[in-house]
Amino acid sequence: QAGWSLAIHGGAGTIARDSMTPEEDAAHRAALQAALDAGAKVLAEGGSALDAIEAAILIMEDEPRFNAGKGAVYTWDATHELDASIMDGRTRDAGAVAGVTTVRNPILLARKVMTDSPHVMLSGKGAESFAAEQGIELVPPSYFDTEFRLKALERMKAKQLSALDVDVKFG
Amino acid sequence: TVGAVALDRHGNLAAGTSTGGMTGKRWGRVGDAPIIGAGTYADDRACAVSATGWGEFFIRVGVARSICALMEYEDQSAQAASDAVMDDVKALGGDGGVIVVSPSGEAVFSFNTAGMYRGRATSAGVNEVAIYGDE
Repeated sequence: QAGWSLAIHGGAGTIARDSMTPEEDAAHRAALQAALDAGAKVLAEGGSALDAIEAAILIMEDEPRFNAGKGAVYTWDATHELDASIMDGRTRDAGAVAGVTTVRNPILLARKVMTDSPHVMLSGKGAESFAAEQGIELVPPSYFDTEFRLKALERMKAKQLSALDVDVKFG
Repeated sequence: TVGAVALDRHGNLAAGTSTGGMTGKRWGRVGDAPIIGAGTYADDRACAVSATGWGEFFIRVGVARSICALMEYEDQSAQAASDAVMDDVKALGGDGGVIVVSPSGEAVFSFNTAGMYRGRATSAGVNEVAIYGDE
């Protein structure tokens, strides 16, 4: 029987050993393992690569420790804007969404764009209208609120009071 | 940002990426995660890639598609192609990482940050998660 393979990530950055408590370290590893296990189960049972990556990503989107879905960071205006994409290597079909604010699991919407629209990318309100038509779960924007992410925004603003600094950084 | 790439028993590859973007972003800024060819790409003839990092640089380099192109046209390994493209990102001033799966089942990481939340599993028995760069 042919083999299968899976890799996942939950973001990269300045992640130092002394920046996390042992409890947080363990919680992150457990969350990664849960996502890995979900995808691996699909593949081990003969499921498709698309279903496997969806299973893994859904768990990470629902895990507030990662910057996606429930754990999305805050914009400057203290809102959340989520993006996602998916691609099928068999056909090179692809789907993507950008700047959605009420879609609980953007990866599901990206897959719907791929399978149920003639387009590759939808954005903003239009993407959310498409989501509603397709029966994708919508949530109030407050669903994505997390206190530790809000504090991160407040710390950033406190350090960068100059609008010019911010413009340079993100422009 | 989170992502996953996979090879199934039928020899098909897939890639996906999802993100909340960048803290404090303005003006409807969009990074590489939803950009096919930058943050995500999959082609059964080449590889499957999902990226995370400073999106503007990943878009400029066309990270995901470039890795697949090196593997498809120059027959580079997944690790060599990923490292070469991430070197290009670093040379421009960007940082981040990628996960890659090849048609033969290699599952590799490449990143130029201190750490990356990551994991991989294969039918050959690999099953591991890691966080820091020295793991």
